[in-house]
Amino acid sequence: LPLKFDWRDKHVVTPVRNQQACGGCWAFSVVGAVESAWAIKGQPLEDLSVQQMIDCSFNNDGCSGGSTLNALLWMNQTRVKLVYDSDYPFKARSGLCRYFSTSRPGFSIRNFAAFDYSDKEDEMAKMLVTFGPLVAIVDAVSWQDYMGGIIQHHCSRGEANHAVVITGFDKTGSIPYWIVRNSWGRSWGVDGYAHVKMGSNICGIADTVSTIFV
Amino acid sequence: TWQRNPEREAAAFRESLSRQRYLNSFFSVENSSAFYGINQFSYLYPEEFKAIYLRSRSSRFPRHPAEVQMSLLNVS
Repeated sequence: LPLKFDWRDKHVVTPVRNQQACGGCWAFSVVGAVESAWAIKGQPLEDLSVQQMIDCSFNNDGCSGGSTLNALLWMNQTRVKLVYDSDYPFKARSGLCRYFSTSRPGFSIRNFAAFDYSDKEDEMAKMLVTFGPLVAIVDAVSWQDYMGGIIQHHCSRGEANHAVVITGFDKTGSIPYWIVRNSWGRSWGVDGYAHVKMGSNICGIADTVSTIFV
Repeated sequence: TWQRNPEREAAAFRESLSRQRYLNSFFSVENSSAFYGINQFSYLYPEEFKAIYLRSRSSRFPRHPAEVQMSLLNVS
């Protein structure tokens, strides 16, 4: 594994978005990972529709909350194609699902893998480097006040409540850390990103991790 | 859908300042610790922040299997 790796350096990560007062982090994280997976495959990097996932993914509750696993199962079972964000823009509230003809350009997934990597964060890093950004669920209660630096305290494992995308890691300094893309806008954290210490399952970052295959 | 209440927001903001002081007490320059401060969420009480932004449901995933070694046949 390289000491430092970030999919942003390959220009396959879309800009940080803002979920506003919509509890749709689960959709932002999955859609973000799908965008990157397709860009890694050679497709142009494009914002895909988070609103489509919020409105259409059953077994989830739109802006009232949801599960990344249910979102991925929905994509996998229905083979639904996520359309471009410009075709189905984000409204920060749940709405009725809009359907598109199958001829409309869109992006589906081939499969996904979901594992608990606690105490195996090196394996998790391998998955990231091999397949693309990872979807993870973390305890983000203390992230309300986060401004920068490496998160090493003030959060728990086993109390996951927020979905994010891990785009890379950096082990060149004394404290190795994951590079985590959030969906609270660019003014939060480090240009919209958080840095979370690697190797100790801080905030439960390795407990519920999904890899997307396209 | 909630009504904005300046007094409540001011009280939440004051609570945020004292919470951030506590969180920053762990700060250490040598190990690049996280630092905490005023941002767009400082006018929210933690329970409000959680109710609005932390809406991901958790799932239990299987443990990642140990690396499997396979022997390859007919490979020189």
